[in-house]
Amino acid sequence: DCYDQPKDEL
Amino acid sequence: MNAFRLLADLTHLLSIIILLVKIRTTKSCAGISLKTQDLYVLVFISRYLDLFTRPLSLYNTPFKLVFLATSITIVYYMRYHKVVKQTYNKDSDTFKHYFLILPCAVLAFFINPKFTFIEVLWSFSIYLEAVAILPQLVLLQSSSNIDNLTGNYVFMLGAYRALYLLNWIYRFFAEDVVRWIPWIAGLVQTALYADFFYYYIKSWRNNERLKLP
Repeated sequence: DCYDQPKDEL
Repeated sequence: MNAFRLLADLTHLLSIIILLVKIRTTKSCAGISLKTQDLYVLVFISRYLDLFTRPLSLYNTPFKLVFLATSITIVYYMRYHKVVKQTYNKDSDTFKHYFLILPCAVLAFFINPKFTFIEVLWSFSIYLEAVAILPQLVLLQSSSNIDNLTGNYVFMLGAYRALYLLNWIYRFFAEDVVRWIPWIAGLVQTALYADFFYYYIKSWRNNERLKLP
């Protein structure tokens, strides 16, 4: 349900 | 990148270094839950699959490699090193950690940013990390005396996710970033440490040995 978020965290 | 995030990642790295130092210098893994370490290997593998698909990052990529390498090394030591594996508290490390994996997998199947292989596994790793410390906390409660390095290791491990919460608060106000999945999982994860933090700080303040009820 969340929009596609960039994986910029570990 | 912000100071909270940097401090959080360094705290996480420090916790792993403390554990490696403990195992290598004392040649013992007494008080350490192998089940928690197994879960962490699973967390890192399912989270860092994008090492090969996404562009490499000067900051994230080295950390991912170090977390993967160290977590696998720790499990290797605890399972196969002839001296260390004798010191593993096999009969106290009794948490049924397999019961943690399935619910996280089911939850990731239904609640994820996007229904793709990478995103579902990423969500699985976020949920699993939130509960991965449970076997370790249960083992600590049954340990008669917790050595300092083990106590520091668990403290740093809990502190790193608490710092991530500050990082998310900062990013929410500064960059308007909203991420429900890691936020809620991070809150649960940090909440699980609450009583440990209380006893850890109390023992540190009274300068006495750490003891969990």
